Amino acid sequence: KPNAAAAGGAAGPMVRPCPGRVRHFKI
Amino acid sequence: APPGAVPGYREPPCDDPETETVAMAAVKYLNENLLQGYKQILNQIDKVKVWPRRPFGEVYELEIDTLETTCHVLDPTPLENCSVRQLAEHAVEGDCDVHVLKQDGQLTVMHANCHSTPDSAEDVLKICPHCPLLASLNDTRVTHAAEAALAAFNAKNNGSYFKLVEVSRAQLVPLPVSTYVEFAVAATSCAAKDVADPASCQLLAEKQYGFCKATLTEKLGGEEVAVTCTVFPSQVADANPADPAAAVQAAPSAAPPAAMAVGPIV
Repeated sequence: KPNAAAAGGAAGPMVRPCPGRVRHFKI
Repeated sequence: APPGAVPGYREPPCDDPETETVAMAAVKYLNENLLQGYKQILNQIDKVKVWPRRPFGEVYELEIDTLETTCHVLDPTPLENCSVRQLAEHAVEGDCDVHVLKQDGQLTVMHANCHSTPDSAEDVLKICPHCPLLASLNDTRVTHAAEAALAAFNAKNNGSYFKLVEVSRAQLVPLPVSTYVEFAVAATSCAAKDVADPASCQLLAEKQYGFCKATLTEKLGGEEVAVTCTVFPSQVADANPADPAAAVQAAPSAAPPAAMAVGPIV
């Protein structure tokens, strides 16, 4: 399997930029 | 641009302070331009793309979710002081696509398109099995309840005769059999005590609106109505509230006009 670091991938947990946080509640 | 060239855009995180500032400006614009219903509050930023704009500035393309508050759009209460409509009251969500231009530090809403959807009956009844659901505003029981409540309010009112502006929300309650309505009203040039022909009563030049909550309960041999109205201070005429090119400042709002600084009358 390709090495993530060698492939330029980030080693840390993936941050999902969107959608953002729910401020109240979802319906 | 040369054929086939796709101009690049950037995608900042949805919870980035810069994205949030733009989303808040968009919600402010929406509330300033809503003509009916309730003020909206930001719930979630779904997507954001930022496009370069020639010769200057950037255009934010946002998808945002809003929720209905309990403040009617004619209510001068600042949005920060408005409560979110809770699930048990049958919440309503708004899905909005907005385009906001940022240039020289100023945010201008160029386009806004929202669709509102009430929560599903299934979801409401899941958290509150006996809660009444939203009723159609065209239902004859709803229109009758609003008209009867407004008549009761005018009968007890020593000031202006108020006309119905819109029924904004209604629920049919099974037990006791009753209809709950919320509606907006406006003061007219007629005195409530001596109205001969309501059709001839004109709205005041300096608009004075009110918001009423009422319950009409069906009783044996008749009906009983309970109504509470909050009459807002007179509003100075707005230059052009529906102007789509109106700039929305990201900075906090200026102080309200003097005519709105007075508290509401219940």
